[in-house]
Amino acid sequence: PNKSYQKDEL
Amino acid sequence: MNIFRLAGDMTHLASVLVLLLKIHTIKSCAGVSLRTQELYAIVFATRYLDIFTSFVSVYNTFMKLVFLGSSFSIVWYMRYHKAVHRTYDREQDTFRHWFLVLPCLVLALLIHEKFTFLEVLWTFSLYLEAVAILPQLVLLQRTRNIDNLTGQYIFLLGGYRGLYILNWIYRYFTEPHFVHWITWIAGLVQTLLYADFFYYYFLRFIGGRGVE
Repeated sequence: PNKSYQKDEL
Repeated sequence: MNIFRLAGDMTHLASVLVLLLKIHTIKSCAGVSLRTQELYAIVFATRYLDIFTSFVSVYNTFMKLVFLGSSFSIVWYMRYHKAVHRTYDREQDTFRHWFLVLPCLVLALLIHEKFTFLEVLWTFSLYLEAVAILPQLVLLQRTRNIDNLTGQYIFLLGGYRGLYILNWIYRYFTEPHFVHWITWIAGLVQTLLYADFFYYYFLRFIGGRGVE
């Protein structure tokens, strides 16, 4: 599922 | 978090600290492109808009504040601090960096993962960061040899995104569905732009002289 990946990168 | 991304963030932090050290202690920004610094301030301002709406970790928020604070204070120093501004090489730092902003914005409006305000600006920040170093590299060629601190700054700034590429490879193989072509291609282009700088940097570094 293409869950809107949480932007955990800087 | 993996070792590559941590190394990447630390390298990025180091680049910012080296530049702040140079500007704050010896009150000089000789060889540094104000235009690249302005682009980076825009990159962080548009990338970290979610700093108040989505909390990832203390580390994440802290680093965002550091990068936002340092990029804007470096621009302030170079523009308004008397002693520092005097060492700014205005005649040589003439790359039309505003010509980079519009194409990146148009590209972000065309190619993005989701068509939302935050996502488009976030994508714009990725494209802009990929080319933000151009004014600095052009200035570098014009001012011929530069002092070690500026050389180290550019080396660290170029290296951090290279480490992020290793991080993306690692995450691709360890996390299902971790595919982000936009981030990957922008990061690759950004790193490749440093290729000739890295070449000369290592040549000079091995030769033990300053970067020319």
